[in-house]
Amino acid sequence: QGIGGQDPGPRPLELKEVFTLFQIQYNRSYSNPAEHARRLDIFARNLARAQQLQEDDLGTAEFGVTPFSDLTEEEFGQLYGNQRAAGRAPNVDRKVGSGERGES
Amino acid sequence: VPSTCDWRKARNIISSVRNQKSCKCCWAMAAAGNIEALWAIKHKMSVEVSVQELLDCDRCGNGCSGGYIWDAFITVMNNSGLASERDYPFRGEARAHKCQAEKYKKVAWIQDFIMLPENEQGMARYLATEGPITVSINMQLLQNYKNGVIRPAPGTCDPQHVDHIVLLVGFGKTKSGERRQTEAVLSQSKPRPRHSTPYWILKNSWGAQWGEEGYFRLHRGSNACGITRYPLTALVDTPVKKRHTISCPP
Repeated sequence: QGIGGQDPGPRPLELKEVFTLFQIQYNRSYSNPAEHARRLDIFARNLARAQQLQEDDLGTAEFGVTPFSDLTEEEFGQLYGNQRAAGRAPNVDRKVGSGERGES
Repeated sequence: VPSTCDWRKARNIISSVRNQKSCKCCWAMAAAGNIEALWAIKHKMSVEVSVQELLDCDRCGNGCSGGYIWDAFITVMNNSGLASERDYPFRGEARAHKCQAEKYKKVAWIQDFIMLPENEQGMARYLATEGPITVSINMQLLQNYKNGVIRPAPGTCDPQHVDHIVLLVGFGKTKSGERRQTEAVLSQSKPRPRHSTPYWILKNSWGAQWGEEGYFRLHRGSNACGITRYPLTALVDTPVKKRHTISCPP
């Protein structure tokens, strides 16, 4: 209860508590305390980044804690990025303008 | 082109959201989703095709290291179709066993595949009239995405660097004045534009726990994250007896 007798409301969760909730929700455990500390640091950076993305976004997107919040941007790219997707398309039949099928 | 289209609302067209886990097989999962949706629309029969067959039989080798969407379609044509997910289930690793395409009965097949025009109006028209299509995007903003329509600020999602393949299943517009979920509660953030935002609806392959139950929305009309770079789709013929196809629900 506040000094003036008013209830200040629920206190915001601290980073470590949010991280613990993340670990529970996504079933994450780390091999040793050093790794735990490293992942907590990455998690904090991702939360800050998510906040910045939300500030910058021109739509209605919300960014925040996700299953990938304990990964660096590089790790995320390495684990989920399809580098081959950026390759050149083969010489496929491009039917510009209409969805109709032409001659084979 | 209708103003809205959402194939998820049509019964048994869109299969459940897959999870690629540690296998970089978005290309195979997007191709499978494309074929399943088109098969359901044209044949009025829902199927779940084998992603593992695409990984094991891909001509380019290790399918868990990424792949090309066109190679998925070429693999389907070379093998005269795909087995069912039930017969040839996903294991999350490529070529743990050799290609077993010959072993199982085919449940769906394609006649060809095409690359669509690289413009969003054309993509919307094809999506609404024919069915879901595959697209390549820059996935940079998806790591921290929770919900809503992503409209990247200039310079935050390079449209030239596409590194993820997903299935486009619909499009629509937000209602005028629609705000973020947290804004509605806290109203701390800077005010959002009052006009409606056009968006695409995309099916991802990171499980239903991610994003909007496995889906996400991306701004439509600005080539957000390079969505127009490689729009591709398989071609599935309608059987003669079933010429009356299903249209996209609004």
